[in-house]
Amino acid sequence: MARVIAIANQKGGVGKTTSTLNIGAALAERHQRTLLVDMDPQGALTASLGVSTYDLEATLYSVFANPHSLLSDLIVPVRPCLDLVPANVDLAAAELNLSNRSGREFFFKYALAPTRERYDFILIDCQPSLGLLTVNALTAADEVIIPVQCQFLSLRGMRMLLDTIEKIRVRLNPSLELTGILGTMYNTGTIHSQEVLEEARKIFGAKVFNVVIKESVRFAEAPVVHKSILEYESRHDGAAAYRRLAEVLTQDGQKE
Amino acid sequence: MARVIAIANQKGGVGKTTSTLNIGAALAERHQRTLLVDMDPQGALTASLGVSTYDLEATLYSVFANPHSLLSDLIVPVRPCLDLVPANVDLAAAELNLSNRSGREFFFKYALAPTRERYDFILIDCQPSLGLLTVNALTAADEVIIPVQCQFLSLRGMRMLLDTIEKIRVRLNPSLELTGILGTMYNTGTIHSQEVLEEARKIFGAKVFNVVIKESVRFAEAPVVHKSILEYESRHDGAAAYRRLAEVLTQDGQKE
Ligand SMILES: Nc1ncnc2c1ncn2[C@@H]1O[C@H](COP(=O)(O)OP(=O)(O)OP(=O)(O)O)[C@@H](O)[C@H]1O
Ligand SMILES: Nc1ncnc2c1ncn2[C@@H]1O[C@H](COP(=O)(O)OP(=O)(O)OP(=O)(O)O)[C@@H](O)[C@H]1O
Ligand SMILES: [Mg+2]
Ligand SMILES: [Mg+2]
Repeated sequence: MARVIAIANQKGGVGKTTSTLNIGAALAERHQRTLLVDMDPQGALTASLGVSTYDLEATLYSVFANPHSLLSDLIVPVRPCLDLVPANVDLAAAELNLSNRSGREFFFKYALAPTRERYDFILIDCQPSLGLLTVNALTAADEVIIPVQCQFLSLRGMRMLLDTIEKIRVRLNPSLELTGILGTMYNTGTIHSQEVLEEARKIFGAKVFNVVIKESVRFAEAPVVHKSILEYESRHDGAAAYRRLAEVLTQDGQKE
Repeated sequence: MARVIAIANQKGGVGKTTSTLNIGAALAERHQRTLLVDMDPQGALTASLGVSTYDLEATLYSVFANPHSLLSDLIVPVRPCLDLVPANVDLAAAELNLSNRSGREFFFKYALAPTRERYDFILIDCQPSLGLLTVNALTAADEVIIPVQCQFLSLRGMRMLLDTIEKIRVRLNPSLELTGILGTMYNTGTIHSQEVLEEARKIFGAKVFNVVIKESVRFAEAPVVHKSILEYESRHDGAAAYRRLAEVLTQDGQKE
């Protein structure tokens, strides 16, 4: 039975898509059967893997629009042990369609259920919002990983996200757990990143992964050629960090 | 009559809040009466100016919830020639409240109308989404400035945003014009930023401002002490760049 992990943070540009892609790639490298789900109408994850949505008959939107549509029909294999459910701008309509429907928070959970036993991990890339698509992801997931850019504005948004996660646990999904907070874009050349990371550790303690992803332009370059950081520059610090994180996750969520 | 400019991009973390704050501060420095509107429930602009929303009786949410509530009652002076309409998490409820109401796109435009003659510029900081709050901002605005991080993933989201702006111009707001595309977080040490900026200029031509904001950790530090970059480090490259941008805007939108 797959571990379903939502990668979420309503703060924009903190490395949600980059983390979903690279944690996924690192898990696949460890021969874990992994499914990535692009839950963002911008489709950054889909684009980062070079999957074009023009010639696809259906994307994630169809699961929300047509309850008989099967998630398994949408799956695109992208690497050994790594599959993708792609998204495009149509998915933005799902949010408006869902808002008046009963059980609107559970559409994705029901769509995902038949697929869970085919995978060891299912990672969901969320958009920078706490709207219905993200609520659907958090309701379907057992776990949440929160990427946080090591900057003040990113850290201050955490309170709101944790409040939302708690509400979802109480009302919609009692099994939802915070697996960890991942520091990203850590800029070794400045004090600011260090201060923010220390502050995060002070507030959230062991929930903050020991693994931190350092800032590197390689992360911006890799999506251009549709590669994960592991493929783009296998010996890079960032590749090593995501590999360590995948190792932590496969030791059944044990923290380093 | 104020020029109303929405600062928008559904891609997260591209410098929308930072640009709203610093363009605003630079306009105020030129003695232009400027109003900043925080249209993001995360309230990053409000936090960056050190305005606490706990002790405020009302925030932007109230103009969406109660049509008789006056925007002018919400205005908080923050610097000479610079006022703020603050936001907090309550604003997230506005999006759900609005979705079934007729004229839902026009709530903010009507709320803003009586205030326009008191200012020379009104800048609206949008959240990383194309939902109803951003649509309200784009319907109330005459102009749009689009910050784009000089990275591949940020540039690729532009098509979707320009399509949305065009739809709003056709259906809701015929006077909406794209004033310019602002390159942000330009990393001088790498080729990637340069390539992305060149690509943007190739596609969007003169719509891309000559002024580009370079990457600097000072931008991450300044919000911690509730200062604009102009106050935090007046001789900084970034401060000069936002001042030049304000100059371009006050020469009635003439491009450099
Ligand atoms: N460790 C890193 N160092 C430097 N750049 C990074 C790093 N991780 C990601 N990036 C780059 O930063 C930008 C933002 O990352 P990404 O798009 O993954 O964030 P996001 O949280 O998914 O954004 P959104 O909120 O728009 O969905 C991208 O251009 C990405 O290539
Ligand atoms: N030119 C710059 N160089 C380096 N860092 C910057 C620059 N401009 C902004 N930042 C920092 O990058 C982060 C993202 O910027 P900001 O929050 O303004 O983006 P945003 O588009 O408003 O994000 P969101 O999509 O979450 O609203 C912030 O921590 C900010 O301090
Ligand atoms: Mg993303
Ligand atoms: Mg912002």
